[in-house]
Amino acid sequence: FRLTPGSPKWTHTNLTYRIINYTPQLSKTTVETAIEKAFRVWSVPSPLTFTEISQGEADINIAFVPREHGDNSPFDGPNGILAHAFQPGQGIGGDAHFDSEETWTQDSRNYNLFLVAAHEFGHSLGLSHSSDPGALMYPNYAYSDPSTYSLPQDDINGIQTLYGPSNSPIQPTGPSTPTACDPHLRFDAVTTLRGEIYFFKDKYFWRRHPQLREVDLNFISLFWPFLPNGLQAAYEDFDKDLVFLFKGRQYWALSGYDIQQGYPRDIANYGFPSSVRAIDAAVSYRGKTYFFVNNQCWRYDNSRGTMDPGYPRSISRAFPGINCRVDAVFLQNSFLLFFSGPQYFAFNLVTHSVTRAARSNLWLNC
Amino acid sequence: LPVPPEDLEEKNAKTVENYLRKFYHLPSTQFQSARRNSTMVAEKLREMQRFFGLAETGKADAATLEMMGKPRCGVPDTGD
Repeated sequence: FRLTPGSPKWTHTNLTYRIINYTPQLSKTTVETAIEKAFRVWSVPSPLTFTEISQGEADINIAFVPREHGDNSPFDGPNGILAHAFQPGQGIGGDAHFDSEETWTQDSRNYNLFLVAAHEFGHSLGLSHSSDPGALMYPNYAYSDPSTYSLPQDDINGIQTLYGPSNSPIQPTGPSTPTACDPHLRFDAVTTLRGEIYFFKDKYFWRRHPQLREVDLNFISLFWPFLPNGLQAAYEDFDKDLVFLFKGRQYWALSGYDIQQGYPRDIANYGFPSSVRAIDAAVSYRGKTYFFVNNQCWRYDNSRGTMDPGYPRSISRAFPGINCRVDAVFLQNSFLLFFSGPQYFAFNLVTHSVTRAARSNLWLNC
Repeated sequence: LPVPPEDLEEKNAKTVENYLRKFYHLPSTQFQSARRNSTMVAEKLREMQRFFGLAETGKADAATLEMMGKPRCGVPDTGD
């Protein structure tokens, strides 16, 4: 996180705000609810309180304005700059302006008012931009489901540096952005997707480009706002050009970046008994899909649409040398790459043996 | 018709200057020599690339231009 140079902050903690005008795209109630929720993001981890006033001079004035609007920082029409806010202080200090030419929403369509407002109020309180891509105070817009939104730890650290901890006996904590070269990094799921490799972790994924070997970190919601965080398994069905993603007993089918109609579905469709509550990992190879659950492996016949007889089998019997619980697995050339904790094992499908073991985050160029 | 490269170059240069002026306090260039200006732009580009964890090339490469095209907050990334 970063504090605004000079660390300007409010000298009182019971702050007032006033909504000067509204956007025609949302009802007044929806705007008020989004603004109130955005302030609550900051009041929970700090001693700050926010009270709305409808008359007089508030600490934080909120307005929807277009283009040049008198503060020497003009907006630029749809997209580009979405909003800005001023550091704590008298007059314009603390005020937040939203570009009235944007499309303001209360869902995953660009741009969610709650998320942008929560970010701008961070500036109103004295925070600058964070270089942590998972932080609320990261400069670029990134959608997260408001109903499950939790202020990241980076932002909690920032606001508590300015105003101290919250008054509640239990200090709130938040999610931290995974770092590629963390030696303890373990993946939730891995799959190929039309030649690229996707490594899923919490609400993020790393995307590895085969030729460039470049790896970039993205929010899952950037590509697939309808998917939950914390996916558990994923595989690519090359024949159908589909990717299947699993969490709990639910699964989704993606064609590129689009979700297939009629999903999520229940894994009972594959023939799993109700005793199977979740899948650890999955990979499809030569018309068969292998599912890994605890220390067992199931094999599903893609064309017959049923589980093969003789399964489930123990993983170590089906894949000699893989004697551990599997977090994730994907296919590359004639190898299955099994990930377990911070390690991966290359299983050669020709010799039917493990030919290499190394650190998982080698795949993230670490 | 494909955009002729010199137009694209010009367009990218404008995008870069605009972005760096707004968010990295690139000084206006009217009283500066072209050489001094290009040094300043490269320096500010590296600052932006460092902030976003991009390769610090000092050049407007594809990843940098892609980052500059993303919707964002209007507050500068450095300074007050």
